[in-house]
Amino acid sequence: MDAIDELKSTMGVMQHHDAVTGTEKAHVAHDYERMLSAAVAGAVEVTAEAVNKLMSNNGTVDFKWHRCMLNESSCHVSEHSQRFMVSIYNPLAWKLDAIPVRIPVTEQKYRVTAPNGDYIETQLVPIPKEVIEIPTRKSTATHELVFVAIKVKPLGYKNFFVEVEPNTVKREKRSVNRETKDD
Amino acid sequence: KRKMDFYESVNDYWKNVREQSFVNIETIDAMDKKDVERPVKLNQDTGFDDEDEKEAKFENTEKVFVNTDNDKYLDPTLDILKDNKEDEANVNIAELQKLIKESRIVKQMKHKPAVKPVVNLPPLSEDEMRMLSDDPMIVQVYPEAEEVVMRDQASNASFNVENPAIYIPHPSGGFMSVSFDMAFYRAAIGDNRAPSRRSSGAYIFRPNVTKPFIYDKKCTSISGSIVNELRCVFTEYVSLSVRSYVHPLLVNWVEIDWVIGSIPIEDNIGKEIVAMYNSNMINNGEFYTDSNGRQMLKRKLNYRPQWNLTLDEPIAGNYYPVTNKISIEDDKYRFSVLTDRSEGGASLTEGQIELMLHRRLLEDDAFGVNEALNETANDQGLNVRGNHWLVLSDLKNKDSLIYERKKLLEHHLRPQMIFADTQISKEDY
Repeated sequence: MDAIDELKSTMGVMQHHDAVTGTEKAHVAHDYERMLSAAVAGAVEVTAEAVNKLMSNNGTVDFKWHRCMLNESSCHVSEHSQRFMVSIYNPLAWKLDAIPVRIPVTEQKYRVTAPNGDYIETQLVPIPKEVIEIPTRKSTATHELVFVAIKVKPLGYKNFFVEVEPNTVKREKRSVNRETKDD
Repeated sequence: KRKMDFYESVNDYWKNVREQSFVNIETIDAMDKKDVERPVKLNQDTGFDDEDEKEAKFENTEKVFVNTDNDKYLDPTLDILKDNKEDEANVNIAELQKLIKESRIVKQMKHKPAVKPVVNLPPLSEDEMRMLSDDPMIVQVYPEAEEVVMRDQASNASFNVENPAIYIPHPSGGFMSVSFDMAFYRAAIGDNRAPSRRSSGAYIFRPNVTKPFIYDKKCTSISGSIVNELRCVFTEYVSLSVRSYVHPLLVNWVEIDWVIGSIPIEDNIGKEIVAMYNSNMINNGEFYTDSNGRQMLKRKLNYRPQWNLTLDEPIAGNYYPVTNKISIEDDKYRFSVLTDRSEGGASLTEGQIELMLHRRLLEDDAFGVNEALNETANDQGLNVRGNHWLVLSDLKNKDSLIYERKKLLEHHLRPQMIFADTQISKEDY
């Protein structure tokens, strides 16, 4: 509850009209960002513990879960792991029939396994140059692995298992967009 | 022959559908048959066709195209005209180009089909329907219906790369085409000693132009089995991707992923970047914005319900806060843009939705911050990335309206994703 209380009190501070509309000085805006990102990171710990608890049939499953900077298409886990898991949480009170998932990766061949063990179709899309060149972005991801997660229950989780296909040699960075090549 | 007749008879739609909101000259004339013989004569001062100015049905918009490569102002009309055929419209294009070049006033003609010609073709026979239906972009005209229904295999959105536009599927079949622009307003600078001398700042939006400068755009497309993307670069600091997912459960919506920044200020001009979505919907200057995500409030251009309004600021005076959604509607459909954060929005031109995405200003507006709205990181202006969802709903179809409301909440409360490295095998997993 401490972590969740921390996020609640930070959101309390963010009700100030400056935080809502941006009529504060730049260094105050930066302080708001600092408070909010620390509080959200704390709350992710709670989510991570919940997922571990749900996943372990009273064994000790202890995955280190991380939140990623998807808004700048960067994710340390998915860029550097040969094998990783994605847990998707649906915060709504109704089932989501289809969720487009975009995971920042380097250019390799990936295989995504759904909870029922089936492989699901994916597409590798190059990240736009304008995103890659954002000065504050620190990421090696050059592509996004796109797939569609279907039927995620209300307030429910769904985990996917992603692995680099065994016999894929890490491709040097190529400017040509793969889709065109495959076509 | 029949096919040509068929195309001929629906050519208003055909061209309109094919060329989206930037229709070319001949469609303007074709709409009013009697004018077809007479070439459009443009008056040197007004830029309008003075014989039938009252029915000109096009408006003179001061959109000035800036070619980002060499910052030269382009005369877009010549671009629009250059590859037109002369036959349908009998408009003497060369003369018109000469006139427009001399006139240099009519920068761009926007045209709205004020009337939908009812097509009274006898019903097509089976084999004719089959012949026509092999064309992927065929329109099917149901004689009794006024509406042209676009037959598209999946009701997923699609787009046109050459003349960039998005086809948003109608929930009841068919689609609406929407073209899009990115533009910027130059920010006003003043000494803040009087309302008319205020600078644009954190509290104030005050452009010092009456029309935004529209960027030129270059687009490429990526297609695949999950998502098709149209990627447009407007200038080195403004770009966007239009995403249409192929999945049969991801229909009737389009995602726009825009990236803006760092806005250059070497020219000492503060800039306010806006996105514009242009449709051919006739909304009579009315639009709707949500206030704090609660009810949708009706807005009317240059009007306040509570008092007689005289506007000193024709642009800013028509901007309203948008928390999640801004929409325009006609008697049948509602075109909505769902935002992922609070933005300023308006509909300043018929059929258009405009949203302000990013600002970088150089003067304080003397309302208390004592600092220009010029947030930086690494000594450069902020980079901002966000997205819009475009949704078209049928006002007479309850499911379609419920779908739109759910999309709004799905956009705001999107799925949270967390990632974990693992060494276990897939079987163990």
